[in-house]
Amino acid sequence: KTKQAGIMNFFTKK
Amino acid sequence: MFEARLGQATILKKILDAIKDLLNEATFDCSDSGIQLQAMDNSHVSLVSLTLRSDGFDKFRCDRNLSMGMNLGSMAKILKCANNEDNVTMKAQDNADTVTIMFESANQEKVSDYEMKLMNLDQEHLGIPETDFSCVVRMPAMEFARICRDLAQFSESVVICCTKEGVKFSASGDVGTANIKLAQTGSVDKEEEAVIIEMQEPVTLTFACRYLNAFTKATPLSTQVQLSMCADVPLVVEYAIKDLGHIRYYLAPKIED
Repeated sequence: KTKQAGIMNFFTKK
Repeated sequence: MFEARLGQATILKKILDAIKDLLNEATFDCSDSGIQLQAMDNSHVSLVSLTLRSDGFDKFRCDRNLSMGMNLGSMAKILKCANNEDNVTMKAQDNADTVTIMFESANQEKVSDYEMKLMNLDQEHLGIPETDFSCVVRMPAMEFARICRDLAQFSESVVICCTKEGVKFSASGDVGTANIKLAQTGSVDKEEEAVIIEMQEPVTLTFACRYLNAFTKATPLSTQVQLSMCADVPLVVEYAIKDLGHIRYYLAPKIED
């Protein structure tokens, strides 16, 4: 079973 | 003063078609180097990054950096009023709260202009780290669109597995399992028909079909698409916009629960 990761887990806020 | 002119409204129509399913509104950041847009979709799973270089425009002037928040539904209504071959010019004064979009027919006999209200969007800009991708696949954009459409019938997710032999797209659901394998092309007459794989390490990643299908709305912009993959980082789906720039979509992977 997989779950969707969020994009902000990978990119940092500028 | 900001002014940007493109020879053909069709390019702007295609760009809008490529982003409006993912984004309701977006900020167009204008500077003397061109126009940039970066925005996450509503569910914060994907990120759209659009770059249009100033030298790709027929005319480009931007005296001061300008951020124009636009409702993309409104922009779509305006672009629907243009013929594909019309010239299109976007104009705004410094600190303006509206943008004017003007269409001129090739023979200059019909000129129309539309003034659109700008929005103040509080959008977060994300820093995208440099990544050494394990696999980079270049393939015909139409083929990628076809694969995403076909596999979406079988599952919400598609598994992309890239090895030196080729790239495999798989989907598994109630109906059964679907696998589509593409081998690297040997010699092709036309560059746009090639499948090219640059692999450092094999990689297998799972992604949501609905986002991949949304990205393929950019297919009319480019003959080829580039997929860049690395374990546990977002997929990058890139479409070049000839002589003007590119659109990149970043999609967070599905991970083991």
